[in-house]
Parts: sequence; structure tokens; C-alpha cells
Amino acid sequence: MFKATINAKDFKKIIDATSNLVDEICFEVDENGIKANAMDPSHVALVSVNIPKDTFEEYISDVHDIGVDLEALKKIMGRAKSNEKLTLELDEEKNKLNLILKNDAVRKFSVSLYDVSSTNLKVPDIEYPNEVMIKAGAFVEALKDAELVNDHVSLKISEDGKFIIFSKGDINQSETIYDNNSESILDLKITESSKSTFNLAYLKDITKATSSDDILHIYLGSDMPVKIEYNIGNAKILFLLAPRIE
Amino acid sequence: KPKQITLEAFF
Repeated sequence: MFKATINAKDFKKIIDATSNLVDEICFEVDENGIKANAMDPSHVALVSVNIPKDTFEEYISDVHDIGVDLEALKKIMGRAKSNEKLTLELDEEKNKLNLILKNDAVRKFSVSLYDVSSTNLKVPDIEYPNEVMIKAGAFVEALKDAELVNDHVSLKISEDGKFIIFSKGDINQSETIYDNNSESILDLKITESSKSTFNLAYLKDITKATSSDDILHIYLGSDMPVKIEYNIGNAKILFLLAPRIE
Repeated sequence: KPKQITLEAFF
């Protein structure tokens, strides 16, 4: 048994954020809520979603692995209206996931389940020296600046505690500098200077579904994966992206 | 040029 009702807008955002990196996902559902971890095909990035039970208006579930094609889910959620309620319902007999959208009309979709067995993929527990809390819009703007000069970007914490988004091409260079006085910065928890370099296309995918006022928690170290977390309603989404190393 | 590594190195 699995039946869960949530506002369509939040679930759409969760699917949009996930489907930028992976094609299929296995939702591990149980009485506490929905969890899913997946790596992109090249194993450079990982996405982890946690939608606790209290996010839902109604939630009843036993333990199931529900493997779905994210592209199909993304298309259906693309048709959802923000004032609609979405009910997810597992049809074990037909091996389908039903998506029922309700407001003025009742619209029913049903998608085939994939045999994506749970990968038991765990998010590695990495300790980070630095954490930046920044508005998503500001970070996305800095990435756009960096993109003008190269396909990769360095996320740096300077000796004097500034957060720097730096990119260097053959001839050109771009740099966005934030400090504790910047309005877009909610907090800088810094213990040491650090620098890691990342592929820009991945960072853009990771931040694509964000709204400009979303608060990103960016965890940084030197030549370490970047961890980026934000909330979608009560749900939490986490990305890990491996660095590029000189 | 920096080289992309995979996440496996951190598991």
C-alpha cells in the first residue's frame, strides 16, 4: 500500500530538480516518507531527496521500491497547475504508479514502473570546513558570469573569509565576491581558506529548478565535492558534485 | 586543464 497527497507545485519542483541530473529514480517509500538517492550516469553528481511524511496532506505507506522514468514524470508534472493537489498511488496489481491531479477536474495519469531496484546508494558523510548560505538567485547569477569565460568554475573561500566564484579562460577572467555584508549571504561559516573547481554545466543543472529566494547551503573544502542543499516545502534536496582536479 | 574525477573517490 502506498498513497500520498501533496500540493502539485512542490512535487513538480522536486521532479524538475532531480530530472536535470538523472533519467530514472527509485523512490524508497515507507511509513516515514519518501527517499531517493541517485547518481548521474557518469558518476560525477549525486542527488538525494527526502520527503518526510509530514510534508503530505495524507500519507499511508508500507515499504516499497518504486522505480520510475523521471522524464515521464516531468512531462506529467509539467501539465499540473499550482493550485492542484496531487495524489500518488501505487497499483501493485498492474505494476503502475498513478498520479491523480485534483482541482476543478480530476485528471488521472498512470506510469509504468521500472525495474530500478533500490541501489542502496548512501550519501557519503563528508566533513566540510566551510558552509555558505546564499540566495539561489545570487549564486545562479555568479555562475552566468563565470560561464562567459570558461566551462568550469572555482568556488573559493579566501583567507579573509570571502566567498569567491572565480573563472579563468585563456584570455578572460570573471570573479564574483561575496562577504558577510552582502545581502544575498545569510551566513558564512568558515574555518579555513579553500578552493575546489567544478564543471559549470553540472552546477547549472543542480541549480536550474531553484527559485531566486531559495536558500542554498553550499558546503566547501579544497579539492572536495561540493554539497548543495535546499528545501522544497518540507522536503529536502541535496546534491553532491565531484571536483575537477589539476 | 583540470581533470574531472568521479564521486567514487569519496565513498
